[in-house]
Amino acid sequence: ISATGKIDENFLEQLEEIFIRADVGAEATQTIIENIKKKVKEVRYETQEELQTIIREQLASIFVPNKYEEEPLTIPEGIKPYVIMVVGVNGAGKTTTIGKLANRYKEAGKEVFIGAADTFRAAANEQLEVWAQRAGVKIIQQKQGSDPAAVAFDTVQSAQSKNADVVIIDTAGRLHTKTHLMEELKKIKRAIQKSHSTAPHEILLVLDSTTGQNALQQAKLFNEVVGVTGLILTKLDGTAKGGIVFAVSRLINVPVRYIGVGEQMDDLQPFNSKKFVEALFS
Amino acid sequence: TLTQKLDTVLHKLRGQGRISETNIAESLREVRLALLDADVNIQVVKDFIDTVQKKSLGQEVITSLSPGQLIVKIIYDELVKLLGTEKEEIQFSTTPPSIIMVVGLQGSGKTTFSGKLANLLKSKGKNPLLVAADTYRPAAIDQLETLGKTIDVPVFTNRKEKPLSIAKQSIDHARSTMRDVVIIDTAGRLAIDEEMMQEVESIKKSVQPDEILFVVDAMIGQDAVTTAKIFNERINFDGVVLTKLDGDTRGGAALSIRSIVQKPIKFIGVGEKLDALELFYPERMASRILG
Ligand SMILES: Nc1nc2c(ncn2[C@@H]2O[C@H](COP(=O)(O)OP(=O)(O)OP(=O)(O)O)[C@@H](O)[C@H]2O)c(=O)[nH]1
Ligand SMILES: Nc1nc2c(ncn2[C@@H]2O[C@H](COP(=O)(O)OP(=O)(O)OP(=O)(O)O)[C@@H](O)[C@H]2O)c(=O)[nH]1
Ligand SMILES: [Mg+2]
Ligand SMILES: [Mg+2]
Repeated sequence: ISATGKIDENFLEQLEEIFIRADVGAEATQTIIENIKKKVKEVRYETQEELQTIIREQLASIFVPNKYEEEPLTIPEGIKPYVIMVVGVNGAGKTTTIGKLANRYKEAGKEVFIGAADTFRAAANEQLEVWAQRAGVKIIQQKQGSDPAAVAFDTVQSAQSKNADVVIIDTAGRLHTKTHLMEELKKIKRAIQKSHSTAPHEILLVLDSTTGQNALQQAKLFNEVVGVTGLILTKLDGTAKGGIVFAVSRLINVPVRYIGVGEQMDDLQPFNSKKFVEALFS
Repeated sequence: TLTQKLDTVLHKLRGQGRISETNIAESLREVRLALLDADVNIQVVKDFIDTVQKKSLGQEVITSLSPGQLIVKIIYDELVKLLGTEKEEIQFSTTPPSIIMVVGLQGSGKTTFSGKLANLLKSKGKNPLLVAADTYRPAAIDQLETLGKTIDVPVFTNRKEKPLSIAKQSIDHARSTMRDVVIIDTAGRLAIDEEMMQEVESIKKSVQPDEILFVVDAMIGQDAVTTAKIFNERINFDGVVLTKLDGDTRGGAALSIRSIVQKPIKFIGVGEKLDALELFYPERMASRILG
């Protein structure tokens, strides 16, 4: 067999359908397929397996490398407390993910404070309280209707005074189109900065893997308003593939840090680009 | 907009008299991209384009409409037709209490919708009872109880029981407290979670709801069809509620779900407050999907 740089048209159509069904998006699919064709022309292949490998590598290379992939709970030298702010639209899985993340840090020997800065939604405090109990970490909260920025500020202050290692701030779900709510998010970030000049050290945008192309608008606006440093993709234990994450990570140039794979405390995994790409084809 | 895009593509149609396969191939590609961008399911898009092509072929290009406007009109009309031209109401029982069951994926907006529906029915003179049958999610019961207090609607639950017993007990409780509509909020669940799907099947079998509503987040992508199909096969829901339409998602899932499972969209959620509930208007949805 001699090496070829061509891909069968039928195969390309099948590939396109897999990507569209996975929510990769029509435009991103076109770009990805063009890049695959270019790569294949350049490196050439002899067997189907080789072609599959080229395709998978091309896809995995789209992701911004997650520098903490090997050690996801790494805290950079000299940062104490390490402050993480969690944002995203309604129902994406922020509160649940924070419970899981707090537990991970706790199990790694870190002292964690959780800030219940969703002071709007019914029983948001109670929900986060249960997670704090399960993870065995401290929670700072104020009554429903209080200023979320004040809760965030309080949490970082308390963590500092207790010499805690990690602070995770939960915020209310909000649609990126609501200007006043995005302004509120800026205010929460400013309050965190006031209480600790280099904080927040991470701003994680939580995306529901069932989301379609609207995820691009979400990422764009949350990034414009507070600056996103990482992504979390939830509900990957379902049938959705979360393919929008390719275009999103390219758009705002950030790594995917974790994936949510269920509703229990242990259902959080560090993002692995190879595994994610493999799951696209399963 | 799609009309502008199509006008650019179709300006060569002017003076050609009729629409032919060759002269609209490019415009159909534009329509396909617009619909996929709007999160309409890929299979639904294929069928839809075929229908639009058939309806467009041979059409006279009336000089009063630009060719782009003509095709968009065909598309718009076809969308409205598919989205359902009948205003679909909730089924009430002739013998109270009417029982409404709310189901869907995690985080789609079921609990909030249950509160909104209770609020709406109360304003129409009904005496609703909210039932907190989600015993899994932390503080789910607290959430519904808080919503119930806000609108002064009673919430029934039993923190020692499982969802099936809670649902069963709620009907007797409704009768004994003269509530004429029971709204059962259930836990979010994956369509592929066998145990959880069996749970909703058994609740349905036990309380025999007059209405089962499938609550879907309007920003859902291609997965809308997969999940709607399975939920429909397992519990044959009566209608769909599309939430979070106060955002800027195009909401193509509306078309996907409606055309695949043939069930009407009855309500849309347009905000977090309990008065943010509207009836579904196919014309508005069609314009939104077209972008
Ligand atoms: N199956 C599954 N469900 C999840 C996952 N993550 C979160 N959920 C569920 O999704 C629903 C919403 O989760 P929350 O943590 O309340 O989401 P949120 O973003 O905090 O919601 P708001 O604060 O209301 O915006 C809950 O039922 C969670 O149990 C996941 O990875 N898999
Ligand atoms: N903007 C907006 N937010 C909504 C709407 N409906 C619900 N929400 C929000 O979406 C989030 C999830 O709503 P819930 O009612 O908790 O969803 P759920 O389906 O009961 O969630 P689970 O029980 O965990 O499956 C909350 O933050 C709600 O306030 C809507 O129409 N618009
Ligand atoms: Mg939350
Ligand atoms: Mg709920």
